[in-house]
Amino acid sequence: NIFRILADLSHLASIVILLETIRKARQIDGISLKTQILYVLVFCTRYLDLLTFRWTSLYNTLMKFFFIGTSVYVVKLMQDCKLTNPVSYKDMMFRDTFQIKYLLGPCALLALVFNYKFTVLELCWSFSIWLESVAILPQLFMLSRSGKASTLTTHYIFALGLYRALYIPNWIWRYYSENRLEKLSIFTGLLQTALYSDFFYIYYRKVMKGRGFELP
Amino acid sequence: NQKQNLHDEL
Repeated sequence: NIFRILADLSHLASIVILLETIRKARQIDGISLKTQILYVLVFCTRYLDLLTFRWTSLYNTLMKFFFIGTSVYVVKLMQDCKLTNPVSYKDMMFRDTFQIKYLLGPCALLALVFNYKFTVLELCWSFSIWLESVAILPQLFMLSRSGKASTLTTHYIFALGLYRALYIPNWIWRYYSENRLEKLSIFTGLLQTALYSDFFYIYYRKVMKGRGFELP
Repeated sequence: NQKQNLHDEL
């Protein structure tokens, strides 16, 4: 359906914006390495089903490889910055102080409690869906601490948040058209979108009106 | 069939 296509396109767009930002500017100011590492973990644990070769569609498979590949590539580009732009790297590390163990622990626990089947594949999938819902927190924490961000960085966060928000009408659509109700994704998707809500509001008030992102 | 499509989203 249209919502799901738009959501996936928004997800693709967010990654393209991020890659272009890092490659063009040759700096990583305001981008959280911790959030990017969490996304590598999210995609690697979610798409383990690639190894079972029970592929849903060519579209799904290609997208899965794309998300795993680009998330690893982003982390590599950011690590390269240690050599090519040490000032920017040090500045980023100085601000990227969110303790991710407070996300990893609870997500592992939630995966053990809420899952569709007690198998390695399903537990990893559940872990990834919980982790994705909170993976943006180090990035948002960094943003709130520095108080401002480059417009491109905010476009990246917006596109990334929009992707999960657009999955919500997709789930409503699928409930009525296929009687499909996949509770874990829906709950974590709502949680994820809620975490973005503050950001969305400021983005709408400031960036969309061309005023640049600055926190009150 | 329902089960196979459980994770058909990204």
